[in-house]
Amino acid sequence: TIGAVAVDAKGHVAAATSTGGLTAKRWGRIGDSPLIGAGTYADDRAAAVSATGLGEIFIRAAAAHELCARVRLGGAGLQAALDAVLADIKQLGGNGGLIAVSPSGETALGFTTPGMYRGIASADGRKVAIYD
Amino acid sequence: MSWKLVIHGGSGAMRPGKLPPEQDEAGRAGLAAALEAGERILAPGGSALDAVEAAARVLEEDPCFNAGRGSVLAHDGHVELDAAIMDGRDRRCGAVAGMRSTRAPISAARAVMELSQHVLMSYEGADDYAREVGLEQVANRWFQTPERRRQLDELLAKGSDAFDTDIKYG
Repeated sequence: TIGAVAVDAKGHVAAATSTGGLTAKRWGRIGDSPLIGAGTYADDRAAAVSATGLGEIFIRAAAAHELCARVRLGGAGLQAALDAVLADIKQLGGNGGLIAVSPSGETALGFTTPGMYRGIASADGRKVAIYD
Repeated sequence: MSWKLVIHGGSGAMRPGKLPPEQDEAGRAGLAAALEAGERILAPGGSALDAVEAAARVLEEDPCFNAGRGSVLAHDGHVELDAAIMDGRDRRCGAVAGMRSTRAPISAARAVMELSQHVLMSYEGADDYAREVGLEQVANRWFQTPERRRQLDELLAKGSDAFDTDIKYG
């Protein structure tokens, strides 16, 4: 699964997620990526979020929307909200990662797997990584 | 106000030192190319929506990642593609699921958002819609790579219900 979240110079956020899903999937199985609020969500009042991981669990956790709700309604910081959602996913037996950006330009990411391909760009430069 | 772009190319079971050097290098290069595509839009004042689509398109075209070309294979060896896009300004969104022939799933999702009255389209209908709005169609084999075939064969050898729930390849 791949994903991108961005905030532009006007303070608007957007999210995109795309995937081939799970190897050996059958019966028209669909994961979280195309389900708005699970694997993808964007709201200028909170954040833009994209997820990667075991889709069934991200669906059950309504992960992307939950992260935004924690920010918008709960007043959580972006990274704290992301960490809480990932902890919930782990508790449900899932694994994976999340990326997020807020309208103010704050960024957050995290993953429960050994690695996650990821990158960040801003006016200050670019950085890519796979492991911690 | 400063712009920012964050991307991911999937998470999984790869461990430090276990990823072959050429795969590590190719993955990092793919990420850098996606960041560059988004930066070209954001730096001069373009929209976040255009940037995330552009970054996603680069990663969909890169066989290193599980999206577009290079996607994992379903049980019978074909590729099924899902994508979603959302605009934080007004929470408009579009999504596609189970596509088999549309080269740019993320652009199909954006077409659903901007050109239709719907949010989610699936399977043949989603490909039909993408074709109708002029998005490029390709044979399903265009998405398939030998490495993904090997991974599928490895999983199937473990039994007909073997799914990659450890996200070893997804």
